[in-house]
Amino acid sequence: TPMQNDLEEFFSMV
Amino acid sequence: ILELRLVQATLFKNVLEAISDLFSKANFDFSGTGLELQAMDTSHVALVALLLRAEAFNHYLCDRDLSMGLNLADMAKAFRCANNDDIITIKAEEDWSDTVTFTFESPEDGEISIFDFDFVGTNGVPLEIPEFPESEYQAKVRMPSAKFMRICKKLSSFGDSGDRDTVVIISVDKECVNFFTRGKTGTSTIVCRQTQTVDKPKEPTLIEMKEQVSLAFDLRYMNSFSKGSTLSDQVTISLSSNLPAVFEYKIAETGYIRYYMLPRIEE
Repeated sequence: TPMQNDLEEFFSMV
Repeated sequence: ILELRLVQATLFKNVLEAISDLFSKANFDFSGTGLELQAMDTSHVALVALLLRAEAFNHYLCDRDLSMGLNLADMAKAFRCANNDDIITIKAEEDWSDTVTFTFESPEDGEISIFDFDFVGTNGVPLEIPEFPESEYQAKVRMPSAKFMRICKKLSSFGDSGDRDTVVIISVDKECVNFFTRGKTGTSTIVCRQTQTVDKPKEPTLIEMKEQVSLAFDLRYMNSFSKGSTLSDQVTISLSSNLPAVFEYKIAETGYIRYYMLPRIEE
């Protein structure tokens, strides 16, 4: 889902 | 059917106060275990995850998993009308129409307020937030949540007022955690040493450090997280240069609220 994609992106941002 | 009751509105009021200024919409997932709520802010800098186990409610009936997106600003407005000792009932009907009903009942005068909230989109299932082992974090700081809130207030009053981009640098070094911010004409540093006094055993500041760590964050976000202090006496801050920081408030044996925040990359 788009929200889950946002979340995965969030945790890969650091 | 979904039917939940809380005999004191305080818990839910505090939850909404702790999240509604930073997050506009949240995903609410009800299951047999309890309520899981997740939300991400519009700039994708912060994420909040809340768990309230079924035991946190005085009555909890949820015979089918239900996921709903709800507007937090509207909910916070409604909850500001509720008194702390109002009885809250949360209901969604059998036909799964896209509405949830919150009822506030005053135990004193019997007045009942009913709010129906339309769903505003949903993820359909709870988001899978990864859990990282403690060893992944370079430092962990536990302190009274009121102390953390006080630190945030001090830093905010010193940092450029009106500047939404005030940065706070959190550094952990041995038995100290430092909070540093820059104002218009100077800097401010708050140093917290590890403490564990005999007369105040419930209010220690504990620092576990594997490696020195220093990370920059948006003060505005941290200040907003500090509102979690209404839900718990203690906050735990986990820091890593490879992961979003976690600000966790445990809710009396029945759950937690965790705020995740990306550090700022300084030019």
